[in-house]
Amino acid sequence: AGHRKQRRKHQHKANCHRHELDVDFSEVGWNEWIVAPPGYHAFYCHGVCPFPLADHLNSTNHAIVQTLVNSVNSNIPRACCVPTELSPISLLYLDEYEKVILKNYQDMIVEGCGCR
Amino acid sequence: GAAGLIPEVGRRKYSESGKQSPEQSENFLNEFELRLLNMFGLKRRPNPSRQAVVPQYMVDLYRMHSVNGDHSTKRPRSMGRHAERAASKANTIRSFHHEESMEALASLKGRTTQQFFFNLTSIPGEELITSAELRVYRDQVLGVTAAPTSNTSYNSSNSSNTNTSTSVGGIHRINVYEVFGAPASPRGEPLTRLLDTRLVQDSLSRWESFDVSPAVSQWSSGGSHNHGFMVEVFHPDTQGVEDAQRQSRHVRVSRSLHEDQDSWPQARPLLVTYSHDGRGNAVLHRDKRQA
Repeated sequence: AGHRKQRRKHQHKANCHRHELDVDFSEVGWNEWIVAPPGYHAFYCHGVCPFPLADHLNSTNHAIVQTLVNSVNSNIPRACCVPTELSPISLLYLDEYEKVILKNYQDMIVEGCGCR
Repeated sequence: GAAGLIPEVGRRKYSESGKQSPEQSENFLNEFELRLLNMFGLKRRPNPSRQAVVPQYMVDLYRMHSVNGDHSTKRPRSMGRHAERAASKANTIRSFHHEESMEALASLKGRTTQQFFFNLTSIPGEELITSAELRVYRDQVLGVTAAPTSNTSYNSSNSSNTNTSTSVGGIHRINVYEVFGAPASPRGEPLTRLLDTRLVQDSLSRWESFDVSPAVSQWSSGGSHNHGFMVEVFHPDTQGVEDAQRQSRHVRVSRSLHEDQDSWPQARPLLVTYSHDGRGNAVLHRDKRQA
């Protein structure tokens, strides 16, 4: 429990960055109609945007100012850790009429995270 | 999760979280469900039967074109150049099998014609068709060897042309027409216009791809009514109806023209449409396009 608490504390303090998220379509029951792929690496963004914001946190001018204000007034929240670059995936699936479709879906994979 | 796209576990967890009244929870979940369906361009959750067939060509296209696919896969030999170009502009590729109950087969004087109807009503109105190909499978005719090209007057099987001088044995012509009107008399022929044509050798087994973009674009945009296609297999050196039918069996335009029923689902004609809904990039891989 102590180790878990320590790890949680460490995770809580971790700066904003990209984390692994493997989506398995069978887990959500979509493998019945999605032919390929069986799943994909989606990733997600998580972490804090601390004051002062470092360069690698890929922040906007607004996020820098918001973080600065948060440092003096905690009523104003910190900037959010969000996807800043996304990429598409192609899905081969059967639609509701049993027609086979290959379609490119945009913004399905997180390529980069940042404070916004 | 059988009824919708949200897994039952997720639904239950949200409902039991106590953040909302049961009615509100249900409304929020239903709204989210609609967003998911809209994201995929679906009206309801697909529930394909066991008989649903995924054409191998679509799997090949997925492997070849998809951003997450196997990029070592080469372009299928039978894929027309126009189809490859079309795929580089489209973000959606759809495949259709014809309605077998509406097919009409006829054989006369050395030629076999087959009428196909493809139900394209599932293509959303906002999708712009950039191209379409009709694919027909030909089995090799055993005992027939490729005719030497130096002594013949036909063009390459890869090139479309309108020359109808087909005088060489082991060669036949496939014509693809758009049907744009019913026959004037009950025994008459439908009104058609030629979309694509090709001379092919009996000695090769392969898919033939025909460009049917003009017709499908018109049907999709509402410019003309979808009466289907007519495929004509023409053998210049056959003697009669039976001879024509025997020769036509290796062109798999109809279930009734060949005996191997098991292979029919993967050998039957296939209409492939390439379209773009205005959202996102083409199916073609970014790196390939850059290259």
